[in-house]
Amino acid sequence: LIQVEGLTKIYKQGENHGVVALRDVSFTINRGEMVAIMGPSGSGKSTLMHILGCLDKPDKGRYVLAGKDVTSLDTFELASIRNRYIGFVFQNFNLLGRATALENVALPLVYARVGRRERERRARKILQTLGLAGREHHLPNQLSGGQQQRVAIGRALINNPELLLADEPTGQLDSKASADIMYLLQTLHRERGLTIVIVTHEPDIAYHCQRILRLRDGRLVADEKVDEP
Amino acid sequence: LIQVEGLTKIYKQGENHGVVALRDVSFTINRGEMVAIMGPSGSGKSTLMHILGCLDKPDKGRYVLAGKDVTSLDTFELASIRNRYIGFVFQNFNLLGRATALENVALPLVYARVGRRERERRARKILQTLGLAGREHHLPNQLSGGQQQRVAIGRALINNPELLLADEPTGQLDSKASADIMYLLQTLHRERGLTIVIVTHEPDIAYHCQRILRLRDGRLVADEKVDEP
Ligand SMILES: Nc1ncnc2c1ncn2[C@@H]1O[C@H](COP(=O)(O)OP(=O)(O)OP(=O)(O)O)[C@@H](O)[C@H]1O
Ligand SMILES: Nc1ncnc2c1ncn2[C@@H]1O[C@H](COP(=O)(O)OP(=O)(O)OP(=O)(O)O)[C@@H](O)[C@H]1O
Ligand SMILES: [Mg+2]
Ligand SMILES: [Mg+2]
Repeated sequence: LIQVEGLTKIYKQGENHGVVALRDVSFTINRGEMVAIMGPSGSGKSTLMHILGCLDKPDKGRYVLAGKDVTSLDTFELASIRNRYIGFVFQNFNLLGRATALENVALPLVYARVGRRERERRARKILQTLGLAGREHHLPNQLSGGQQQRVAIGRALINNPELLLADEPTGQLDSKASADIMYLLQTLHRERGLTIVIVTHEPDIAYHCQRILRLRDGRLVADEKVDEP
Repeated sequence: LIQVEGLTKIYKQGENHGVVALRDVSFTINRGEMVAIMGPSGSGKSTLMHILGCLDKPDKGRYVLAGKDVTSLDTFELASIRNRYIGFVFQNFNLLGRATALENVALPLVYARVGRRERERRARKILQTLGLAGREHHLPNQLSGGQQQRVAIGRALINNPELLLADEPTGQLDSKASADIMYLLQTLHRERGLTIVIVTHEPDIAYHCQRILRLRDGRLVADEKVDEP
């Protein structure tokens, strides 16, 4: 499903100063795999996730998604791919501040041209699954940190993506809510063959996955298979 | 140092609907203690922290800080207390988007009327301690999630507060960076008698503290002493 080769990303900071956020990263992820990405703060994980999610382009290297060379597509084609195939949970959630939890979760269905009553039905259902019943009409600043995170997860899943990219999806959650989320993701993985890439700092979360990619200073330094428990 | 009695906070949501975020919470924290606050997502931890940090007032109950009844103070007096005595690490960082890491960290010193060269010297020093040398002139959106979190921690500590309130200060950090932060906090605790209140979901962090207060549905349900290891 995913093939990256030689991905390099350099942020220019002034004229003579650049941050090499990713350096020559190459790997393959097959359809239906569940992969964790780990590494120190600043090692390039979110940068990599943005490229995988078609939100950003590398400065060097190639990214082939479901057989298409993404680096050659234009903005409209990328937006269409994102809406149809990809669910993205951002590290800082990126919710719309003036939209309710229900509206935020339903947003991908607006782009997918789903009718209003069906959107509302699906959004309510997913909020209930995530333990947010009673919070539908709250704005993000009327939600706790962990509740905002769960709205972001709901928004990423509501359009039944084939690829879920989750940047530290349980960072704000207590252990029970974290376990519930991992159980939900593993169910979707098993029953729908959802391909999942999770950035995490927590070994517990990583060992729920089949494989761990480790970054350090923008390089891929390890690609480990997780032993079956 | 801290005495709260019967704290209650109710968020009105429309005319007939309210969320009881805190319900009759009472406890005392002595000067020099290091206390963890734990509880499920939505249980009222951040709401409690905002009241302790003089950023919000309860609807019922009293908060006495260093002998002063905070609930009777006006906006200016509260702002002055916050700047002089309290360092606050927000769950979502609350950095100024158009200010650099250096400027964000130095901000409490501007309010404290510290001269520019001294501010810059102290801000650089604390960024170095936090592993952010080389990132001084980056804006928050040019920093990784864990780097933003560390800037927020630096800003909370730079004016040598007597009380540190940290709402999930290691949520975005890998285990090494987390350990470095906890080591820094414990050093300040031991050497300067800093009073520390940390909201955390992670038992490792909580067991670095002397005491754990547990919230559930807005109530204080436990107040446990942590055994010495
Ligand atoms: N727009 C930008 N301009 C300059 N440097 C940037 C920019 N965005 C990110 N960086 C730098 O690129 C590096 C990688 O950032 P990235 O966000 O990918 O890290 P990360 O692995 O996700 O870290 P964390 O675990 O803290 O979230 C960091 O050192 C960061 O300072
Ligand atoms: N402005 C608001 N209006 C309405 N309800 C609110 C508001 N702010 C918070 N709440 C509600 O109050 C409750 C407590 O919120 P709080 O942010 O204190 O929880 P928390 O314990 O910090 O959770 P988390 O671990 O997820 O950060 C939540 O159920 C939340 O939905
Ligand atoms: Mg990141
Ligand atoms: Mg909170």
